This record gives sequence, C-alpha cells and structure tokens, in this order.
Amino acid sequence: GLTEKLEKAFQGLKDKGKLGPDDVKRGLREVRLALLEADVNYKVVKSFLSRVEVRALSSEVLESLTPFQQLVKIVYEELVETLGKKAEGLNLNGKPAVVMLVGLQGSGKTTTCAKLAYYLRKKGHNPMLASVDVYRPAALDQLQTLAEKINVPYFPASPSDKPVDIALSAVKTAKEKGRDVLILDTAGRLHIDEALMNELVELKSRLNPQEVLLVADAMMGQEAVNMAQTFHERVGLTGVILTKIEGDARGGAALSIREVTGVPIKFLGVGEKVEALEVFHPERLASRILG
Amino acid sequence: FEVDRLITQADLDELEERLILSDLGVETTFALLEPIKRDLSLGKNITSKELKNRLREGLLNLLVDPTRPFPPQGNPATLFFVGVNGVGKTTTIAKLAKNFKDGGYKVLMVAGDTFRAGAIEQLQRWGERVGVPVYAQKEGADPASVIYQGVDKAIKEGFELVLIDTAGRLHTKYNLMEELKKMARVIEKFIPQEGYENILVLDANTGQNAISQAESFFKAIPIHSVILTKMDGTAKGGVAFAISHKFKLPIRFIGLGEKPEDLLPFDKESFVKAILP
Ligand SMILES: Nc1nc2c(ncn2[C@@H]2O[C@H](COP(=O)(O)OP(=O)(O)OP(=O)(O)O)[C@@H](O)[C@H]2O)c(=O)[nH]1
Ligand SMILES: Nc1nc2c(ncn2[C@@H]2O[C@H](COP(=O)(O)OP(=O)(O)OP(=O)(O)O)[C@@H](O)[C@H]2O)c(=O)[nH]1
Ligand SMILES: [Mg+2]
Ligand SMILES: [Mg+2]
Repeated sequence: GLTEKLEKAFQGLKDKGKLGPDDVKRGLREVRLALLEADVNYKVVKSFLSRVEVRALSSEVLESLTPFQQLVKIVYEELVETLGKKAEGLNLNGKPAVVMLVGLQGSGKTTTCAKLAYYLRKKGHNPMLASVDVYRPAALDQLQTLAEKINVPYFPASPSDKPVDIALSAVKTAKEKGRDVLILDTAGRLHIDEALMNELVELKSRLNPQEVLLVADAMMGQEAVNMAQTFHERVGLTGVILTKIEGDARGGAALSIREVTGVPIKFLGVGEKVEALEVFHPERLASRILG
Repeated sequence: FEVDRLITQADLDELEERLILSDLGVETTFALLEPIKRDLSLGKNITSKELKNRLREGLLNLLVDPTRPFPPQGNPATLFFVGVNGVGKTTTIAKLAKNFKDGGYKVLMVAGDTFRAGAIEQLQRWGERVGVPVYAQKEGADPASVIYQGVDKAIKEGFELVLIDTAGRLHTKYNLMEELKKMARVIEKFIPQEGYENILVLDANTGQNAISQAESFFKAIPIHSVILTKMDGTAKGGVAFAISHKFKLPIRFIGLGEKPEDLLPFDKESFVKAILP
C-alpha cells in the first residue's frame, strides 16, 4: 500500500529517523502519484494535498519517530473527512416521497432503483418503482422484470408515453395505492446533452423529489468531476450512489465528486444482485483510494 | 501552443495536467514527457511546434495497428463481445449488425446474456429495429449452450457474420471469468482461429481500471481488439494508449452515441489530435 511505497521511496533515509520538510514534500509527491493512479481528479489532488500539507509539515510528522505511518495516517484521516464522516440517510418526507435516479449511460441506475426498493421495503417502507426511460430498448421491461422479481409494485408505462406524464401518473398512483416512496428511474444521458438535461430539470420541477441521486460508476476517470458538477449545477443533487465498487477500481472518482460538489455519498453498489447495496461508510473507500 | 515559441517548464506542467485529465495515466504521461523534460533541463531549445510533433509521434507510436482483416475470415465470421457491466456491448453489437447488413452481409446476433433482467429483450428489440435476426433462448439458460446453438444455426443457415453478446462481468469475479472461458471454447470448437475475433468493449469514461480489465480479460481468453464506446461524451479515452501499447491491441471502432449509425472506424490521427492542445 501507500506506506510501503513511501518507505521504498525513502529507503536511504531509514537511518536518519526523523524527516525534514523537504522529505515530507517528497513524501507528498508519492501520495500525489498514488491518488492520480487511483483516478482522483488532477485538480482535486492539488486542493486535497494542500490541506494535507499543512498538517504534514507540522510537528505531527516532523517530530514523529514513525513519520511515514504518521503521514499516511494524516492522508487517510483527511480522505475520511472529505468523503463524509457519517452516513447520511434518505429524506423520505413526502406523500409519497419521490426518489429520482440520474446519471450517465450504463452507470447502474435501473439496477440500483430495484436495489433501493428492496432496501426500503426491508426497512418497513412501501416503495413503488417507475421508469421514464422511453429511449433505451427494453428499459421499461428491465425495471418491470426486476420489480416482479422482488415483488414491488411497478407503474406500467410504454415507450410512446411522455416522461413527465409517466412520472406524474406514477406519483398519483403511488398515492392512491398507499405507497410511501416512489423510486423513479430515468434514462442514461450525457451531462452535455442540452435537451436531455432540460428534461431532468423539468421532471424535477414538476415532481419536487425529496431525493435526486446521481448514480456514478466507481471506475470513472478524470471526467467524474465535470460530469457530477454539471448534473449538480443543472439539476441539483441530494446524494450520490457509487456502483460496481466490489471490483478492483480504486474509486478515486468518489473523492473527486464529493470534493467538488459537496454532495454526500449515500450508498455503494456492491454487486449485480438486488441485495448488493450498502450504506456508505467512508473508511473502507478511503483505504481503497490510498491503495 | 498556437504561436511558435520556445517552451518552458511551465508549458510541460500544463501539458502534464492536460494528459492526466485525458486519462492517459501517470505512467504513460511520464514516459511521454520525461525525454522532453530531460532535454529542457540540459538547456536544449524546444519550440512549441517541435513539442507538439514529438508528442504526436509518441502518442501515435503507442497505438498498434490491426494485423488481421475485419471481419475475420470465417464461415461464419464470428465476433465475440466481452467487457465489464454497462460499457455498451449490446448497443455496439446492434450498430455493427446494422452496418454489415447494409453492406450486404447475412448477419445473425446471438443473445449470450442470459443473466441480466431484460438483456434478451434488449437485443431482440434492437434486432427488430435494425432488421437483423436474433438467436435467443430463455433468461437463465446456460450461455455456453446458447452460443453453441447460435453458431450451429448460423453455419447451417448460411449466415456470413455472427455477433455474440455476453453478460457484463467484473474481471475480478472468478466464476464469471471461468464462464467466459467456457463460452470462448465453444466458439473455438466451431470456428478456426482466423475466423473469429474476441473484442473487448471499453467505456471511454473509464479511468486506469481499464488496464486491469484488459489484463484480466486477456488472461482468460485471447483478446484481438478493442472497441471504445461513449466517445461522444467529454472523456478523452486516454487510457486506450496504455492498453493498445501494453497488450498490443488495435482499436477497431469508437462509439459516438446511442443510435445504430453512431459507430466510426478508429482513426489514430484524429484520436491523438483530440488529446493534444
Ligand atoms: N458488478 C456490478 N454491476 C452492477 C452494479 N450495479 C449495476 N450493475 C450492472 O451494470 C450494468 C448496467 O446497469 P443498468 O442498471 O442497466 O445501468 P443504467 O444506468 O440503468 O443504464 P442506462 O439506463 O442505459 O443508462 C448491468 O449489467 C448491471 O447488472 C454493481 O454494483 N456491481
Ligand atoms: N452516449 C453513448 N451511449 C452509449 C454508447 N454505447 C452504448 N451507450 C449506452 O450505454 C448504455 C449501456 O449500453 P449497453 O449496450 O446496454 O451496455 P452493455 O455493455 O451491454 O451492458 P450490460 O450488458 O448490462 O453489461 C445504454 O444506455 C446505451 O445506449 C455510446 O457510444 N455513446
Ligand atoms: Mg437504465
Ligand atoms: Mg448488454
């Protein structure tokens, strides 16, 4: 991991014991490389490390007998702090509460909708699933199949319907059927697609959802910042769900997204099955990003 | 970089930022900039024009050219699509199917993803949309047996091109990679080496994890080429340089959207041009 990397980079210094400020700066360069290799955004690495440097150049490291461990500890603590110290729950104050999932193509929105429904039902809620993805072939079928698998009511729609009409009817139906949460799947879209971003803005203004969750792929590279920032500025996000984290992606995109938008990471997708959803805890992700 | 002048260390720093932001990764970026940094530190004069040329050459050299014809020479030519979840395999198959159908080929698509909800329907809808038949069994069927029956049908009914879809799978999952090996072996039973191509589909938004993906898929089955999707987004797909160079994989096509016509043959020059300032 990072401690080993630092020790290797400073092999000649082993007998010196304590570190001088220049040594610490060299150590921070190693940390920088580790973060970049973990896909943390270039600019985020800069701002993040400037915070770390303040602590790293203090007696905390310079007076320590185990300076490398101390430096890694500081980086780890700063990562945990930045990623969000405690898990934030979902705002479900609505009759019904509306939870809308948005994001780039293929990030895992439809699957995550089903996971959220499964999770909320286990916690004693009465969720309903609906989709306004009238574009992707068999997208509605995909969500319907998942809903049937987990025995959660699904609001039927057809690709010839309009997204806003589907959404409004789904909310009405959820209310009538006594469902307390409506989970709404949306079509994958590029953050630079004006028409589709406007569609999201319109959906949000008509539905007033309690949650607008960005579903982001853990293996995203440098553009995670630009993407998340655009979704946040145009639509307004209340949370992030990071998917496919059970692979070996380091997940640096999570730090970038959180650092730049300040939006809390609420859940992690840890598999393809409907049970594979975890409440977010920063410690594990911080360790992976460090490597 | 537009005006021809002598470059400074600041220019190289700016360039480093740009390359990293394009997802080239630390290793590739350093390898490209190191010789130039060294020359600069030795007091050599380098103009911005020279710099751009050296970079362009360096980047072009990382992209290997294909050595096999496309489609491969098989009866039928068989394309096997693999990759992690959500990268665009199914959509890419539909795009290629339409392309080759318009080119006069008799094309069959095989619904090898028997796992994910709605996967078979998705390929079938695409089949109707682009006018290409789809061979499928039920959700939950053994994927290797679907491929077996699909290729067998293709041979018996004189199809010239077969495109095989597979379920998305994380390269770190042992059972799923074993399943993939089994599926690839079925194809090998029917088609000689020069008749099939195993294509790794990569999402241009992916960061350095793409290297781990390529490495693991290549360990499991021979991979012959790459298709890079979602290049219509803002990601530059820079990790493709390391992948092409490390694993000697040519990039055949890039995906530029969600419609059947949104697939272009890979062009080295324009790919490199998009990365440079
Ligand atoms: N391994 C893994 N796969 C996941 C996870 N979440 C979703 N997937 C898979 O990722 C792929 C894409 O998931 P979808 O739910 O279709 O993604 P989407 O965002 O709805 O896609 P579009 O609607 O096309 O934008 C599928 O193969 C899912 O099974 C996860 O946490 N881990
Ligand atoms: N913008 C854009 N979207 C694409 C491109 N290729 C595929 N997509 C979209 O990405 C999403 C996922 O595509 P799929 O073809 O389902 O991906 P997949 O690899 O088959 O997914 P799984 O089978 O679930 O692993 C869909 O919404 C596609 O429309 C592309 O080149 N550009
Ligand atoms: Mg979807
Ligand atoms: Mg697919």
